[in-house]
Amino acid sequence: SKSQMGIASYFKVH
Amino acid sequence: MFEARLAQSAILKKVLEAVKDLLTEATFECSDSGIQVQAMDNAHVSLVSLNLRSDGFDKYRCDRNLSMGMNIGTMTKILRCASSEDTVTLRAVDSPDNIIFIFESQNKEKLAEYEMKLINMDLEHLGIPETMYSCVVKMPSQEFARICRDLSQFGEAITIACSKEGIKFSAAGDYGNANVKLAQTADSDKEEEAVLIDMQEPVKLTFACRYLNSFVKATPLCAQVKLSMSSDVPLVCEYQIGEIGHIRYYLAPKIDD
Repeated sequence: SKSQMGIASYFKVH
Repeated sequence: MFEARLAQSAILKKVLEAVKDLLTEATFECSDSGIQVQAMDNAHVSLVSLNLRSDGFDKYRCDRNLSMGMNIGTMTKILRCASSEDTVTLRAVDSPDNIIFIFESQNKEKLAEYEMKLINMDLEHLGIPETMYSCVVKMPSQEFARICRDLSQFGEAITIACSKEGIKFSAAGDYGNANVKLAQTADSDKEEEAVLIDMQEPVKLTFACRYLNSFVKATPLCAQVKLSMSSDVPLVCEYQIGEIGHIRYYLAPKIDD
């Protein structure tokens, strides 16, 4: 099975 | 003073329809260069990035940079009050508490004003790095919408595999599985119908149907959609908005447990 990643884990939060 | 006018409200109506499924609230950042929106959906799985350049408006004035928090549901309702051919003007004072939408009919005989309260929002900005994508696919937006809709019947996720030969969309579920392959079009006489693949390395990524089906609400904005993919990074799904800007959706992939 696959799990859903969150978008913020790929982009830096400012 | 902020004032932005579009000769036809149709573009703004379509933009709202393209984001309303994903966003409940968003900050519209207005500056001399135009209007930008960057917002994550509630589940923080996707990111919407909207850019409307000031030179694409029929009239644009922004004396001071403004961050206006707007309720997308309310804004959608207001835009639905405009006819597609109406001129739309957005107007706000410096440090505003509200924004005014002014719709004027083509014959100038009907003038409607809608005032919407702005909301205070914490501004959380994500830095999106410059990325060289392994595969960039341009294809008819209606075809992409159709494939997302059709494959959603089979499973909750769509796997996109892109190689030199073409792009393959597949879905698998309890009732069976489905796949749709598109080859690169040999002659692209009709630019709008072309499937173009720019591949450095093949990629295979899986994405939740739910979000893809929200992104394709942008289909009326542009005849072509651009999909940019690399292994283990978010998909970028981009629609040009006429001569005025673009909307990009970023979607985090699903990964093996």
